[in-house]
Order: sequence, then C-alpha cells, then structure tokens
Amino acid sequence: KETFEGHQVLRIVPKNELQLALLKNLEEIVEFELDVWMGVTGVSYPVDVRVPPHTLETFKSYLDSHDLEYSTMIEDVQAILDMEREQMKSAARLVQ
Amino acid sequence: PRNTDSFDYANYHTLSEIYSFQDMLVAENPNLVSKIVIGQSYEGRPLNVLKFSTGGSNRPAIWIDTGIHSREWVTQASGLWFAKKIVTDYGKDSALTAILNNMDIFLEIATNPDGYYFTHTSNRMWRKTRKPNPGNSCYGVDPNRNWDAGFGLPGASTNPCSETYHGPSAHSESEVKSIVDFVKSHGNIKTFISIHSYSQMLLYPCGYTTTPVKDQAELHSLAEKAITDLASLYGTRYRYGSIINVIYQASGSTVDWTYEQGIKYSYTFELRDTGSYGFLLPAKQIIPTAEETWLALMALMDHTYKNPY
Repeated sequence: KETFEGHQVLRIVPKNELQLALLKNLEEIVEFELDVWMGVTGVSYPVDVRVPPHTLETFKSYLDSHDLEYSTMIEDVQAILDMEREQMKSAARLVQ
Repeated sequence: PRNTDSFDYANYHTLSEIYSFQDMLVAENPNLVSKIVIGQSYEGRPLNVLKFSTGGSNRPAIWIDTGIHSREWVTQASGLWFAKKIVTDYGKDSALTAILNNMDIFLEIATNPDGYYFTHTSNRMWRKTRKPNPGNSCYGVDPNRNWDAGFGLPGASTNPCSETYHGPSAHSESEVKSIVDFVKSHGNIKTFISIHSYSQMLLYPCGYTTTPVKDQAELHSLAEKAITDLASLYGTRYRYGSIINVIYQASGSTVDWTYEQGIKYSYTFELRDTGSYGFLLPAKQIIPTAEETWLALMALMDHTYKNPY
C-alpha cells in the first residue's frame, strides 16, 4: 500500500502570464515528482500540487526563485488519509 | 445496512458497498429502477448503470456519470445520494415526476471501478484506469482524455506516466468504450452530464478547440441558471463556460465526444472545494455537496424536458 507521510499539497497562485507559463510546465519537470491535483487555469486562479517530502525543499526553492506565491494547503497528506479511513471504520462500526 | 434507508450517505463507501447499494435500490423499487451492466472494467468488474424509468420504449434519456476519475470520492458519494433522491422524490416532486414520466435517467455511479478499488486498497491518489501500458512500467490511462474528440491533440499527454495520458488510441479503455457503445446503441440520449471534482465549475464543449459550438449561447445561459440554482442553497460559487475557456485545453474529453454525437446538453461538473482538502473532501461535506449539485442537475434535466429536440 502506498502511503504519503510528509507529502504536502501546495497551493500556488500565479500573478501574471509569465508565472502562468512556468506553472503550465510543472508536470513535465520530472525531478520534482509532482502530482498536479488542480491544474493551471488562469492568472489569479490557484494551482494545487502534491509534493513528496524528498523534493519539497527543492521545489519550494524553485517557487521562491521565480517569485511564485504559495501556501501549504495540506501539511501532511497521510494524516488526512488516516483520518478518512478512521471515519469510514467508525461509521461502519456504527452501522453494525 | 439492510436497506437504502439505513445506508449512510454521509460517509464514503467501498466499491462492494456501492454494488450492494445498487442491488438494494433495484430490489426496493422494481417498478422504477433496474440495473444494466454495460460492460466490464479492465480487471473484470461490472460497469453497472442504474436505469430509472417509468415505462415506455427507448424514451429520450438523461445520462449522469460519477467517478470516472477514481480519487474524486465525493462524486461517487454524490451519485449514491442522487440515486436515492430520485426514488424518494418521484411522485412527490412535480418537476422530477414530470421528467420521469416522459424520460429515462441513467446513472453510472462507479464509472472507473478498478481505479476506485485501487484508491481504497493501494493508493488513495489514483485517478486513471488500471490497464498496464505495454513497454512501460506506469499503469493506466486518463479516461477523460481517451474519447474520440480531438483525441491526441494538445491538452493530453503522450506519456503513460502522466496523470493525463490519453492512451494508445481513442476508446482504448473498456470503461470508456462501454459508454460509447451504450450511447450509440441507445440513440436517444438528450443530456449527458459527467461529474468530477473539485474546482467548482460547470463546463460545456469544447475542450480541444476555441471555436464555439453551435449551441454555445443556449448552453451558456442554461449553465448560468444551473449554477445560480446551485448557489441558492449554500452560496457555493461556480465558474461556467466552455472547457477550453474556463480551464485549459483538454483534448479527448467526454462531453466533447457526446456533443459531437448530437447530444446537445453535454456538461461536465467540477464539484465543490472547501479550499483545504482538494479531492480529499471530508465526509461531512458529502451531503451538502450532493444537495446543492442536485439543484443544478434538476435545472439541466428540467430544461431538457421542456426543450425537446
């Protein structure tokens, strides 16, 4: 089973066409190992990407170096997945 | 649960629970609901479609599918809620009753069952189908880039490891081909709604070209009505327009193909986002999401019923 400890989801908001163009190519930069949750739509519209822990620092540096503003949408993906699974289990127990 | 009244709509469910739900709903409503198996997934799972019909033969019909991107769990969960809503409201809600007295509704809740199973057992983040790609270690095809409408044009990836890989050929995925065959053999589907999550949009063709479709003006004003109705419940704001204008170029997408088959009312939804979890939407959001989406679905279905073509 694949787990996602330490994976973060970053929300990046492009401010101009130049940043938009940079973000459009994100998925092609294979070394970051990104999973694009919500792709590029336009200036001022958020882009969400899941980033594995071993590329997190490099990726954040890349964003900083291009003046791309971002926030952390999910601190630890696995924590949410664990919570989701626990909710499903407890709901199943209730039904039983 | 022993019946669909005690089913927990406010929680996410496994594939086997969805299959059981479908069988229970059919058993409880034999004069309204039946189950059609339109094909098999790559791993051999049935592609079940619920048919809501009050009779007649090959009536004009409405198609709704949820979960073609397996990880978008709120869509399958909303599909379960819609199914129950249809049987509950038939005979009580005058608009839905009129629709069902004249049209059939087809609802495919687990459109990508292999992917959905995989999200429960191996990788919650899985979005594509689960067919191996010969000569490549990456699995699966994006089933929303696999349709024969601008197939292979920019807006889909040629790389099997990409989340938007379009596949080796149009309709290469049995999950897609089964719908294609069903739509063609039915021949009287008037509305086709494909439901995704999570960026709050209601979109119509096209995705692969900026050339407006013939019915753009009508599709646009109907989308506006639908998202206004949706927002009336909880204030959730949607964007709307053609796929290429509102999101980005996307080739080989579902509703481009259905529109080109002559299904005028072809729409795709992106359901709500809390802004914090993306497609990992907390279960407590399922019912509000389904409730508000239902209002938009009713707007689309009611318009279809009142504007035959």
